[in-house]
Amino acid sequence: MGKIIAIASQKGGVGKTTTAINLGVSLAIFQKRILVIDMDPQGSIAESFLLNEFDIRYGMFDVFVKKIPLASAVTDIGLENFEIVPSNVRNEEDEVELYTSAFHIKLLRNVIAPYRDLYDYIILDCPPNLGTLTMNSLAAAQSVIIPVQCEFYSLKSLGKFLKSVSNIGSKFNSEIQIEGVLLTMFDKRLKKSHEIAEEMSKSLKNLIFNTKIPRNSKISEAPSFGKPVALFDINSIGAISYLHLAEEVLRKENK
Amino acid sequence: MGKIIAIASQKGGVGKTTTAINLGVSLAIFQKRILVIDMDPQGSIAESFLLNEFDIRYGMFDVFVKKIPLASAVTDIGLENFEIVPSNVRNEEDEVELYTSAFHIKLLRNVIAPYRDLYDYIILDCPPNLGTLTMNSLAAAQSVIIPVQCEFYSLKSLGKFLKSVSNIGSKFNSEIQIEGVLLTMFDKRLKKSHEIAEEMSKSLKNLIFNTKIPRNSKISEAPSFGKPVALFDINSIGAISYLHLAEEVLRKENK
Ligand SMILES: Nc1ncnc2c1ncn2[C@@H]1O[C@H](COP(=O)(O)OP(=O)(O)OP(=O)(O)O)[C@@H](O)[C@H]1O
Ligand SMILES: Nc1ncnc2c1ncn2[C@@H]1O[C@H](COP(=O)(O)OP(=O)(O)OP(=O)(O)O)[C@@H](O)[C@H]1O
Ligand SMILES: [Mg+2]
Ligand SMILES: [Mg+2]
Repeated sequence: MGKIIAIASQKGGVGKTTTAINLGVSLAIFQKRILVIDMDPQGSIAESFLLNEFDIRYGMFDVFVKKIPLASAVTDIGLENFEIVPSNVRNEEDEVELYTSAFHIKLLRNVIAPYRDLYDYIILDCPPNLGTLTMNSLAAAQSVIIPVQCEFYSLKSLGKFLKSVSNIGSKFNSEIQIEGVLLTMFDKRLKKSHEIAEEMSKSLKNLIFNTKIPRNSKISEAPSFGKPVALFDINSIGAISYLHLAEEVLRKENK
Repeated sequence: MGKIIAIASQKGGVGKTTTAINLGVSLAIFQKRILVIDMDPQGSIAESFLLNEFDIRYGMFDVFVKKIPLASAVTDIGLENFEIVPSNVRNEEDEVELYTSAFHIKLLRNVIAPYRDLYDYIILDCPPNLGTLTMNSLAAAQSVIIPVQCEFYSLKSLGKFLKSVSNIGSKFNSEIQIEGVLLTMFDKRLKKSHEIAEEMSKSLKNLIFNTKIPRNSKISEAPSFGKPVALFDINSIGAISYLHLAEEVLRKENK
C-alpha cells in the first residue's frame, strides 16, 4: 500500500511545490513509484514540467467537479517511476467551483483509495491556505511535511498550522502524523537562520528533519527549463539536499 | 474620497503583506491617512505589529460573518495616520466560514463605502488565491498592485492573474485599474533578475513600477520587532525603496 504524504502550509511561498517535485523525483531515483497530485489551483506542478493547458487532458478539477476517474488524469511526463496529476483550473470560476466541490472533505481519500497499490508514495502539493482542498489532503494523507522558511511570518504560521493538522486529524483522519517540519531556503550566511534552526530543534525535537534545504539558485532556475533540480544539475547543493531528504524519509519508513 | 488599492497575487510569498504594511506606512509618513485591511485569514497584518488574539477585539471575520460595523474592527496601533483592521480568523472552521460569507462578492465594497472619506488610502492585503476574498477585494478596489518576484512560478502566475483581474473587473467593478506591477526581492547580484526586469519592462511598458524593491534582510527582520521597516531602520535600502514607491504612487495620483 502506497503512503500518501501531504506537503502543506498555510504560508505562501515556503517551498511546498519545490519540495513536492524534488522530493518526489529523488524518491523515484531511489526506485520508488511516485505520483504527485496538484491540489493547488495555481497549477505549479504542471508548470514545473513546462506543460501548458493544451498538454493537459484532465486534472483534479475534472476529477472533483466532473467526476472523471483519477486514472484518466494521470499524466506521464517521461520520467521513470514518476507521474503527475495536474490541477487544470483555468480561471477564478473554476477555482471557486473546485473549492466548493471539496466541501465533501473525504472526497480525495475516496478518489485515491483504488490506486494506492500502484505507487509507493503519493505526494499531495497543497495550496497556501486552510481551505477545503488542504482539508481534503490532510483527510487523505498518512503524514504531512510542513516546509518552513527561517522567517518571521513563516515561523508564526507554524504553531497555528500544527493545531489545524491535529483538529482536522481528529475530525476526519485519526491516522495522520507529522512526517516532519522541513527548513527551506536556509541561508547559512545569515546568523538569523542558525539561531532559528537552533531554537526549532529545541522546541520541536524529533519533529524537525535533520536535512535542511539550502537557498540555492539552481533550485529556482530548474523549473524554467522544465526539470526537477536533480536532472537540471545533479551536483548542485540543492539536488543533493533533496536526495538527502529522500534518504531521511526512507530511513524513517524502515524503522 | 479615499482611494482603495488591493495588493494581490495568486502566488504565495511574493511580498503582498510586506508591501501592504510598508507602502501604507510610507504614505502615512507623507501625511496621508491610511487604513490597511487584512483580507487574508493568515492574519499577517496583526502579526506584523506583534498583536496576538488577545489584543484583537474584532476583525474582518466579525465584519463579514457576524455583521459588526467596520468601525468597531478598526485597531489603533500607535502610529500616526495609520490604522489597521485585522482578519481575526482563529482556526480552519472560521476560515471556511469567512470564504463562504464572501460569496456575496460586493460585500466588502458595501462595508467600506461609508468610511471612504475618513482615509486617503485604504489598502487591502489579499490571500494567495483567487477565491472569494480576493474577488471581494478586486470588486471593492479602484486599483490593484501586483507584487512579482523575479522567479519562474511568480512570473508564470502574472499572466493568469492579469486575466482574472480583467474578468472580475468586467463582472463586478468596471473602474478597477492596474496601479502597477511591483518587482520585489530584487537581487541585483543575480543576472537572472536584470534579464527578467528588462523583459518585463518591454512587455508591460508603463504597467510596471520604476521602483524595484530589493531583497533586504531589514525588511524581513522588521516584523519580528513589530515594526514596519521605515521605523526599524530608516536608512536601509528596504525602507528607502518603499518611500520611493509611495512617492511614485502619489506622483501618479497628481497627474
Ligand atoms: N531552496 C530554495 N532555494 C532557492 N529558491 C527556492 C528554494 N525553494 C523554493 N525556491 C523558490 O522560492 C519560490 C517559492 O517556492 P514554491 O513556489 O515552491 O513555494 P510554495 O510554498 O509552493 O508557494 P505557494 O504558496 O505559492 O504554493 C519559488 O520561486 C521557488 O523556485
Ligand atoms: N524585499 C524583501 N527582502 C527580503 N525579504 C522580503 C522582502 N519582501 C518580503 N520578504 C520576506 O519574504 C517573505 C514573504 O513575504 P510576504 O509574507 O510579505 O509575502 P506574501 O505575498 O504576503 O505571502 P502570502 O502569500 O503567504 O500572503 C516574508 O518572510 C517577508 O519578510
Ligand atoms: Mg506551490
Ligand atoms: Mg501575506
